[in-house]
Order: sequence, then structure tokens, then C-alpha cells
Amino acid sequence: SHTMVSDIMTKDITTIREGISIEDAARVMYEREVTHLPVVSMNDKLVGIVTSWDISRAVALKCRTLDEIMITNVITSRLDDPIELAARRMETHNISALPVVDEHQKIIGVINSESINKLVGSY
Amino acid sequence: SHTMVSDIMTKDITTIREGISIEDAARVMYEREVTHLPVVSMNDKLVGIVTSWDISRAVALKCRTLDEIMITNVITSRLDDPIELAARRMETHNISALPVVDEHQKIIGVINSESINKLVGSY
Ligand SMILES: C[S@@+](CC[C@H](N)C(=O)[O-])C[C@H]1O[C@@H](n2cnc3c(N)ncnc32)[C@H](O)[C@@H]1O
Ligand SMILES: C[S@@+](CC[C@H](N)C(=O)[O-])C[C@H]1O[C@@H](n2cnc3c(N)ncnc32)[C@H](O)[C@@H]1O
Repeated sequence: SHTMVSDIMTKDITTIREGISIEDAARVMYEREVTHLPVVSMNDKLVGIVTSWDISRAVALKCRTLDEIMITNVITSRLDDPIELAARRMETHNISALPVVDEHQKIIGVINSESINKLVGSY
Repeated sequence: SHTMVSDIMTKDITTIREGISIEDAARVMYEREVTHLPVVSMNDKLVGIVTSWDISRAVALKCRTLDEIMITNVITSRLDDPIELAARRMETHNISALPVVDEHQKIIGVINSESINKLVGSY
């Protein structure tokens, strides 16, 4: 297909600020019904990601702060990536969402396995 | 496509017994690196599902027991369902995994949005 990430990514992005508590992150996930939270700095740059799996890991390992569970080496995607590339990148790293960033590391969208799922559901 | 659920589902299923603690469920998710745990009774019948999102919900709402967060009305799939049907079912319910059950409600596999993702990655 010639479908690009920009064609199917969601622009409705829920992010959190670095330094909030694990409980606050869990509350945002619950209220917005999302499983992935990109973490941004004061000037809106992507600095990490926290997922519901990380919250579960915090419960298993009795972690106290977001810093202990936040992943800082974030795998991302670009607007003009073909969706096959995004799908392979998620498969390789066993993850199910990629923040889409511009050349300044600002988040402009999120592509996840659910966006790709929708594509297959409509064949 | 003529691809069926049985062609791409995973048969490596991690389940938990009803009645275990939230911490134990979180520990299984961490050790097996999974986000969905079908819950089974003593005679291996599917009785519910708990996901990492539910563990996160437990943190947000300060839930104490697995019963408070386990979903009992589980959306499932059958072996001979076309994958497009499974994908649409996940999209309709905003979920990302379906236990695959036989006619006795015994779990024989799991299909998730990552299994469908793999398909798209290989085009
Ligand atoms: C390796 S996956 C395993 C569980 C499951 N497959 C999933 O998708 O959540 C879980 C870990 O991946 C990390 N993760 C998720 N999306 C990520 C991304 N775009 N870049 C880097 N790490 C990511 C999470 O922070 C979490 O620590
Ligand atoms: C509605 S989704 C929202 C978050 C996200 N989209 C996800 O897939 O986890 C989260 C809820 O769906 C439930 N759920 C996941 N898979 C399910 C299934 N096969 N049948 C019924 N409920 C399921 C979980 O137990 C959890 O309470």
C-alpha cells in the first residue's frame, strides 16, 4: 500500500509532564482511556514514555516514582513513514505505539497497533 | 484476504487463576511481558480478563482485589473467524486482544492487535 503514517495516525494526543506521580499518570490513563502516555518537558519536547504495562511493572516491583518506570529512549515515527515501516518497528521492539515527531522532537501525533488494526478491519 | 484467526493467533497463552492478588497479576504481566491475562477457573474455563490498563485503573482508584478490576464479560474469537472480523471486534470495543475459545469455553489461543500488526509489517 502507499499509506503513510500521517494518513492513519491519531492527532488527539494525551501527554503528561515529567515529574508527576505514578498515581497521577494512572489517573490520566484511566480518565482518557489510553494505554500510552508520552512524557514531555516544560517546553513540550518528548523526553520519555510511560505505558499501562509500566504502571503494572511499578506495582510488581513496588516502584515509588515515575522516573523509575519512564522509558527515555523512545522509539518514534515520522509523518512520511510508510505504515509498513511503523508496523515493523513496533513488532521489532514488541511495543504497540509510536509517538510521531517533527524535526524539533515535538509530538504531532501517535500511531499505534489499533490504528493499523482499523485498516485491516475495513478490508 | 482469506486469513483466519487460527493462522495468526498465538498459542503461547499466559493465564491466571481467579482470586489471586492484584500484585501477583502485575508480577505475571511483568515476568511474561504481556499486557492481557485471561482469568480461568479451577477447571480451566474462561471466567474473565485483566489487562495492564486494569492494573493502572486499580492504582488510580485504589482498588484492593482482583475481583474489583477483572472484566467478566469477555469478548472472544473462534478459530475459523476471518481476521477482519477479529480486527473489527477489537476496534468496536476499543480493546487489543481476544482470547480464542473452543465450544467448551476453553482457551486455545489469543489474537491481539500485535498479531495483526505483524501481518501489515510483512506486506
Ligand atoms: C516491551 S513492551 C511489552 C508489553 C507489550 N507488548 C506492550 O506493547 O506494552 C513494554 C515496554 O515498552 C515500552 N514502550 C512502549 N512504547 C514505546 C516506544 N514508542 N518507545 C520506547 N519504549 C516503548 C513501555 O514503556 C514498556 O516499558
Ligand atoms: C476499553 S480498553 C481501553 C484501553 C486500551 N484501548 C486497551 O486496549 O487496553 C480497556 C478495558 O478493556 C478490557 N478488555 C480488554 N480485552 C478485553 C476482552 N477481550 N474482552 C472484554 N474486555 C476486554 C480490559 O479489561 C480493560 O478494562
